[in-house]
Amino acid sequence: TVGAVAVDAQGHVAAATSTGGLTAKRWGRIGDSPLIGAGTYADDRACATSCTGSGEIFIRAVAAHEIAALVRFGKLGPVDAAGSVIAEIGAMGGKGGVITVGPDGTGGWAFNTPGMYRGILRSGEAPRVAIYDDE
Amino acid sequence: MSEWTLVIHGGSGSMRRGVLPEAEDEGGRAGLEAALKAGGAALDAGGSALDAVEAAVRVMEDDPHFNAGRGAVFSWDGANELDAAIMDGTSRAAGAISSVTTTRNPVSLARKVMEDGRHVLLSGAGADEFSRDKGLEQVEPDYFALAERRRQLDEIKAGGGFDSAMKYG
Repeated sequence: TVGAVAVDAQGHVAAATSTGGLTAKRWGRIGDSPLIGAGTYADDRACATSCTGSGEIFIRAVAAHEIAALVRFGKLGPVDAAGSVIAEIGAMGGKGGVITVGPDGTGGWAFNTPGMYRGILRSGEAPRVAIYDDE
Repeated sequence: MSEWTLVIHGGSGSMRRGVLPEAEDEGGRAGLEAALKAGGAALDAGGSALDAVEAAVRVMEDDPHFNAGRGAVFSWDGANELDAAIMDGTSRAAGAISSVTTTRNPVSLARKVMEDGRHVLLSGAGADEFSRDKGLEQVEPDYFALAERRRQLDEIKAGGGFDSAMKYG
C-alpha cells in the first residue's frame, strides 16, 4: 500500500491511498484503503490521513475518520491522534501505520510494525525518508 | 515562499534493518524520494494538496518496490486487483475504486470518480469500464504481473495461504 497526505499554501488538505491489497486475497476481499473513513480521509476542519496495515481492523476501527474526530472534537494534534488510534488498533490485534497532516502543517506518522516506508517534505526544506522504526 | 507540507508512505510491515536486502532498502528510499519530489513540485508550482497527493501516489504506483499499481501483490487466483481512494479536505468530496485490473494509475481513476461526482466507490468490471469511458491510460492486466510478486504468492500459498506476518504487504 502507498499513500500521501498534503496541506497546500491555502491551508487545504487532501489524502490518497493506493494498494494491491493482501497477498493471496480471496473472495473479492477488500481492505481499508478504498473505504473512505477507514483507510483514507481528509477534512480541512481536522486533518488528512492515509493508512496501511491490517485492513480488517482498520475498517472496524474506522481509523482515518477516528483520527480526524480526535483532532476535531478531542483537540489532539494529528500525530498524537494517530498514535492513539494505532495504539487502539494494536489492542485490537492489528498491525500497521498511518500518515497524517493538519491544515496548520503539523504532520507525521505513527506505526506499530518494525518498519514503514515513509517520507516528509516541507516547503523550503530538504526531503526526509526512512524505513525502520529506529530512524 | 508559501508554506506547504507533504507526507507519504509506502506501506508498513516486517522490514527490519539488516534483514531487508540492501537493494530493496536503496530502491525503496529512492522511490520515496521520487514521490516526494513529484508531490513537492506540484505544491511549489502553487498546485492544490489534491494535485500533490495524486502526483506522489502515481510515482509510487509506477514503482515495483511498492504494493500498488505495478508492484501490486497477487490474489489467490493469480490476478492483480487494485484499490485506491482520494479525498479533498476542502469539500470532503471523495472518490474510490476497488478490484480494478487495467488502469495504469488507480489513484487517477479514484480522482475521476470524485470529479464525476455521482458516486464515491466503484468496483470491479464496472470501474474498469468507467476508466475506459473517462479516457484514463489503460494497460493489459499482465503489466502488473511481476515475477517476484508471483513467487511471494506461491510462498504464501505453500505456507497455508494467509500472510499473517504482513511479510508481503
